[in-house]
Amino acid sequence: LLEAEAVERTYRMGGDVEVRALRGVSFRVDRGDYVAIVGTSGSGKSTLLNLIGALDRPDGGHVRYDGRDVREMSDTELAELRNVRIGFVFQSFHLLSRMTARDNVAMPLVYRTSSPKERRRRATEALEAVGLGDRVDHRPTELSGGQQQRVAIARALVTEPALILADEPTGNLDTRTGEEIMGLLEGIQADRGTALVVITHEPEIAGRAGRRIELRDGLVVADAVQIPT
Amino acid sequence: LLEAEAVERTYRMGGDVEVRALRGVSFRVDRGDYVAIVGTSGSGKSTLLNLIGALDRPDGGHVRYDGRDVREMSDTELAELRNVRIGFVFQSFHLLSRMTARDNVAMPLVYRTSSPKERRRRATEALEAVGLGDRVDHRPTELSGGQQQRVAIARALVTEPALILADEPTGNLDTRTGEEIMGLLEGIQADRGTALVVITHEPEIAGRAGRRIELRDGLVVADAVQIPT
Ligand SMILES: Nc1ncnc2c1ncn2[C@@H]1O[C@H](COP(=O)(O)OP(=O)(O)OP(=O)(O)O)[C@@H](O)[C@H]1O
Ligand SMILES: Nc1ncnc2c1ncn2[C@@H]1O[C@H](COP(=O)(O)OP(=O)(O)OP(=O)(O)O)[C@@H](O)[C@H]1O
Ligand SMILES: [Mg+2]
Ligand SMILES: [Mg+2]
Repeated sequence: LLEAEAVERTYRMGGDVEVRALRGVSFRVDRGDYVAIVGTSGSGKSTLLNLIGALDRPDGGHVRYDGRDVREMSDTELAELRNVRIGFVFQSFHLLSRMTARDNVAMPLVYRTSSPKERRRRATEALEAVGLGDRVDHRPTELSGGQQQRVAIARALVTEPALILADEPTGNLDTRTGEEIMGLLEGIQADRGTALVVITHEPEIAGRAGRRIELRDGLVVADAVQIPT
Repeated sequence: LLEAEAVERTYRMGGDVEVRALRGVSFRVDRGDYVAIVGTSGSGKSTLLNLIGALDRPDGGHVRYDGRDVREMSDTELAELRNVRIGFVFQSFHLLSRMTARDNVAMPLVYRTSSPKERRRRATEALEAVGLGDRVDHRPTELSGGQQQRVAIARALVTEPALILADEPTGNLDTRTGEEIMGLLEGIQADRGTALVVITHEPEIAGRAGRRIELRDGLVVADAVQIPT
C-alpha cells in the first residue's frame, strides 16, 4: 500500500540554519497493518506523517502508494489521495473555526459524495460514532479540547479511507474515552482492512498495535512486530 | 490563596440551547498546594481553569484571590493577576504565530520587567529549562507539537507566578520529556512554594499530586488528599 524509502526532510531557516528533521527513514505499510510510531518530542514523527500523507515532499528518498511515487502524481491524483484514500488526524486538529462540527466532518466528502443531504447524513453518523451526536452544531471554539480532537477523528473516518494516519489521537482524551476511540479505529481496521498508523506517546496505546516503529533524531532506531496488549 | 465557591458557568447558544458546563463547583487552593484535576472529556475542566484563572466570569458563585472577589477587581488588578501572579498553560497553547519562541515567552514580563535585555535573558533561561535552548528563534509553526507545548509552559513560568494553572501540560510529550517537565514544575513548587493546579488525563501524572479533584458533568464528584506516587 505505502512505502517510504530513505526519506529525508530538512527544514531550512534564515541564515544557513538547517534542521535535519528526517535523515533517511524507510518502512512499508501493507493493507490492514496496525503500526504505532513512537519517539521523543522533536524526533521527526509528525514530519514523517506529513510526508507519507503526501502533504509535504521529501528532500531525499521516495514515498510510494501502490508502487507509484507521489512526485509523479498530478494535482488531481494528489487531492484524491489526501482527501479520500487517506484519513488524517492532525496533532493540532486543523478544524475550520467558522464551520460547525458537522460541516467540518463533511468536508472530505465533497471530493466524492455529490449530494449535500448524503454528506450531512454521513457526517452526523461519524460524529455519533465518536460520541458527539449532541455537539454537531457546535463550532470548534464551542467544544472542549477532547471534543475538538474527536471531530478531527470523525473527519478522518468519514470517507472510509484505505489508510488512517493519526497524530496523537488520544492526546486530549481521558483514558476511557481514549480507549473507546482506539476501539472504534481498531474495529474499522478489523472490519474493513483499513491500515492504521498512529503516532502516540502513551505506551498503553502503542502496545495495542501489531508493529512498533521508534524514531530518534530523524532516524528509525527500531521497527518490530509485537504482540498487541 | 484561591477559592472557588459554588461556581457555575452556562454557555448560551443560539435558539435557547444551553450547555451547563459547571453546575456548582467549590474548592480551595492554598500556597504550595499541588492539585490534579481529572474527569472525562467535556466534564468542565478547562472551563473551571479559565474561571479560576480570571480569564472568564462565572454565571453563579464566586472566585476569590486572598479573599478578594475577582468581580470587584479593576482592569489593572486583573491584568496583574492574569499575567504576573498566575502562569497559565492552555490546552491549545495560544502562542502568537508571528513571534519567535523567545518573544512569546517574554510576553508576560512586559507587565513587570522594564528592560528588554532582562526580558530576553529571562525568556532564554525559561526555554533552556524546558529543553528548548536550541529553538529560541523558531516560530511556533517551526516547532513540533511537544515543543510548542513546552514554549507555552516556559511562558507560564517566566514571571515566577504564585500559582501555575496547567491544562494537559504533557498531552503532547513523550513519557520521559513529560516527566522532566513535571519534575521542573514540582521543583518550582517545592523551592518557591508555588501552587500547582494541573488538569491531566494521564493517571501517572495525576498520581504525582498531593490532592486529586474529579469532575463529572460540571460537578465535583471527588476531592481527596492522596499519597503522591
Ligand atoms: N463556547 C462554548 N459554547 C458552548 N458550549 C461549550 C463552549 N465551550 C465549551 N462548551 C461545552 O462545555 C463542556 C465543558 O467543556 P470543557 O472545555 O470545560 O471540558 P473539558 O473537561 O476541558 O474537556 P476535555 O477533557 O475534552 O478538554 C463541553 O461539553 C463543551 O462542549
Ligand atoms: N517548519 C519548520 N522549520 C524548522 N524546523 C522545524 C519545522 N517544523 C519542525 N521543525 C523541527 O523538526 C523537528 C521534528 O519535528 P516534528 O514535528 O516532526 O517532531 P515530532 O516527533 O512530531 O515531535 P512531538 O512529539 O513534539 O510532536 C523538531 O526538532 C522541530 O523543531
Ligand atoms: Mg508531532
Ligand atoms: Mg479541556
